[in-house]
Amino acid sequence: AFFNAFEFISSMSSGFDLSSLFENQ
Amino acid sequence: CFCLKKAKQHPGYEDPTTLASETPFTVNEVEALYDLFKKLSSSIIDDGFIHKEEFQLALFRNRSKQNLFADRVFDLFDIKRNGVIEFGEFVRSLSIFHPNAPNEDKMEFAFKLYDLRQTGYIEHEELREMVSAILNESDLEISEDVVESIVDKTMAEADLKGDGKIDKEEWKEFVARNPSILRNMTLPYLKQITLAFPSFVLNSEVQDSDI
Repeated sequence: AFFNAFEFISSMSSGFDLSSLFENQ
Repeated sequence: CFCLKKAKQHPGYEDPTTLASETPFTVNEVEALYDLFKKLSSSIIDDGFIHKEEFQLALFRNRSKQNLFADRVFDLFDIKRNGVIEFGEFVRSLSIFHPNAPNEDKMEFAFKLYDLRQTGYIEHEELREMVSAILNESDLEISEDVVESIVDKTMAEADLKGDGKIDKEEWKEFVARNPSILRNMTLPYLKQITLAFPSFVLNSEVQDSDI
């Protein structure tokens, strides 16, 4: 279960995970 | 000079020394970020700017994938609000994600990101909308009642004044109590950017220690 909604968003959001900018290049 | 030449050839290009003086990056790292920027900004239209489709392509390997959070991040990177990300905007915005950037800046950026309608508050309805957006992009199936209870519980914890919305002050207190919600605000890659994008080997004759 998720502790709070922001925790849920930051854990699950692919659009807010900018590591892909580096990994996908 | 090398920098002037680049500025002439590439609209939106900014002197790495200036950008390094305003951010936690060294000149070499800014040069390396320029390599990454060139790749991203030429993936669809080679005009020296990152367009939204290029940003989506870089994040998802799919130029037309719609995503609420990618849209918000793009809009915040586009500081001039002219529909594209310029090199200086790219470096200044990414600098907030540097492991050594002030936590205050990370909190501020995350607040703006979640303040979907830019009212200065994160409202109950916005939080609900963001949770629903995450559910839509994942395979998780959570009932409306459970979503509502997660959102209600979070609002009750964060909205200390009880006016149905989270202001910046309340956000700071909430983040202090739940620091892990800023985890997406730090990119470890930014500490080793010159290894991944080693343009400094070719381009920079200046040692960072000399600056």
